Amino acid sequence: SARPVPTPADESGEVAWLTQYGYLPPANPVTGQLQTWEAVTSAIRGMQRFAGVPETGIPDDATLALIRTPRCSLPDVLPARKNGRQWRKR
Amino acid sequence: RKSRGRRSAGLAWTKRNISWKVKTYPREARLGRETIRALTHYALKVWSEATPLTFHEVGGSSADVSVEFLRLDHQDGYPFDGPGGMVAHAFFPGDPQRAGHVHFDSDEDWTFRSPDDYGTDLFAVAVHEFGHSLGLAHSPSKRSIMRPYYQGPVGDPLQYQLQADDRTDIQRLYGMARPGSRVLHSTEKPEASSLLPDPPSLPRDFPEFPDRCSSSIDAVAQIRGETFFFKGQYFWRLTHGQHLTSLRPALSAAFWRGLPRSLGKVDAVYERHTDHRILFFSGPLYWVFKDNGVEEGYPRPVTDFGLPQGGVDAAFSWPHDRKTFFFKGGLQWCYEEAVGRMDEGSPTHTALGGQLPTPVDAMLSGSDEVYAFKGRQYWKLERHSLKPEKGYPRSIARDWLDCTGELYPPPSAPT
Repeated sequence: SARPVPTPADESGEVAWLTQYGYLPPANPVTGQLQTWEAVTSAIRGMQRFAGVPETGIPDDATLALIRTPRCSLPDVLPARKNGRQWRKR
Repeated sequence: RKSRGRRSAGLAWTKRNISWKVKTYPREARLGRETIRALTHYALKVWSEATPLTFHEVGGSSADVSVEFLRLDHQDGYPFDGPGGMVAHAFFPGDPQRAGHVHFDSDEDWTFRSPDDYGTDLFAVAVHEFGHSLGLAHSPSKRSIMRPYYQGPVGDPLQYQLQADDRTDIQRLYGMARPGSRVLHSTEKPEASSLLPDPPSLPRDFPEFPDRCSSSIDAVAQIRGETFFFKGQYFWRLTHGQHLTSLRPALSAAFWRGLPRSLGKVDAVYERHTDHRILFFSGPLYWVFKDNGVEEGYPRPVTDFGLPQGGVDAAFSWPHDRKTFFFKGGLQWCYEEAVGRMDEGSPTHTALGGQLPTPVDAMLSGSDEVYAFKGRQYWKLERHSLKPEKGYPRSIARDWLDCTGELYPPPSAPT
């Protein structure tokens, strides 16, 4: 189910947006720009949940309108920080 | 569990007194520099009112929070993209290299008190970005100022207050404001001491202040050892150490009580060394002040001095011989304050002619030197001959008014 598929050209902007704001991890350098549909759908849901629009998992009009809205450049989902236990072990 | 720690980027400032500075401004903007600085002040004040934090503006090169207007890729990993899209960003306190850096996209059409369709409200975005600077992450709450999407103006900067969620989040990092504590305004300096009261605070209607870094000067005076630069209805004040009391100019009529608010500009100001009264000249009239209150019976016509009815360009007073020199066009007058009359032979052709562009805008005498001001430049003059010394003209903005870096507009542009 995690089979990588090429991202259609007309959706690459949304994928880049989801990646930029922390909803989607950066593309695997081995597979280039490929993302799994599940990962993209999950990222869209995450974005919709954060923005407070219906969680459809697809880039519907409400979602696209938000993507086009001017905004702050910082990610909404911050990278996870290493926990203290890991640091101590190192 | 849902909210705990979610809104915080995990780190906060350890200090409570935080300095700030607007380092660069947009090149082409509807908003003037002073408005941008005022909005920055009020956006920070929103956060200081909920916490024990205080913010103060500094004029030097380094500040804890530095605001810049930048374009496109500016080498921090968050390139801007022209109008729309990404409008601003700020770095968290935990960022070792960039904590306190706040960047606005210079290509946005930044506005203030304009309808949403006309641009992006700088105050709304600034409050959001300073939230990041203090350690807050984005919020999913539609009412939060930390929601990542630009939602239009948030209202009057003087009235705006944080929503309960935002207040709770920032207080989780810094605690609550101390009861009875006073917000330190950027016009105030804790160390400021002076014979004269503090300049007035920012008027409610945000007039467009003159820009000290690109303005010519109407008049300059040394009063009780402090230097005052007058421009239009405003003045800047330099303390004994030649440091600006505030980067923001103060309204002359609010400080010099009795000077008409309708007065467009002053031509000349000086302290009379015989009795330490302060004299203001504007067009055909002059006023005499004791400290910062006008004396009874003023204004009076400048013809009292034997000056022409149209007034003067500049004046300065020598403490050594208690003589005052007035300048108008290519002429100068010497007035003997002790006896209250013009020197015989006045006016004469000024010694400034041929050496400096005339008419000069302003003259200033220190304890042992004389300066002439014209446009955005000044000259130091030899005391007796009034001929310019070598190495002049120099920049007024850079040497007197604490403007560092690139002066905008460039010095070659018309004043």
